[in-house]
Amino acid sequence: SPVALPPFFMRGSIIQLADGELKRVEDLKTEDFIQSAEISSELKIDSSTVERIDNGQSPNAVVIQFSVGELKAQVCVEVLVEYPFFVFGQGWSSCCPDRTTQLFELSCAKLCVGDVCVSLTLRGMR
Amino acid sequence: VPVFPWHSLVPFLAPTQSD
Repeated sequence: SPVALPPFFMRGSIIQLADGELKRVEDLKTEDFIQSAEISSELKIDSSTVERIDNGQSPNAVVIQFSVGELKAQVCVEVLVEYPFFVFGQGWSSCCPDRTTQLFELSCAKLCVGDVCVSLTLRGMR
Repeated sequence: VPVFPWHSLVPFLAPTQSD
């Protein structure tokens, strides 16, 4: 398999917001990301819309094409099917929610074309 | 207990080509 999923997606992982507040990964809300990015001097939240989901190089991988930000830049990422993205107003979502829940005990919705995910860019970047 | 920064959790998506 390509890469192991990072440990912070495990249910119960402690996440520090930009204002110092600690939350569990499963308790994060859309506002937590928005407010943290507002405080950040370097990072900016972008809306990344899922345009396509295709099979990846290995059976447990997918290639997700996003349309990023106001400029609608097309960006492809290859991830494991269980990799969770945070969808605005919905929360954690992955291409295979059952597997995400099985591996990380993290409740997930199904990531679909048209979903708008939270992503980051650098401030001041064009 | 490890504490992870919020920005680890969301992908950094930026166009690879600049204009």
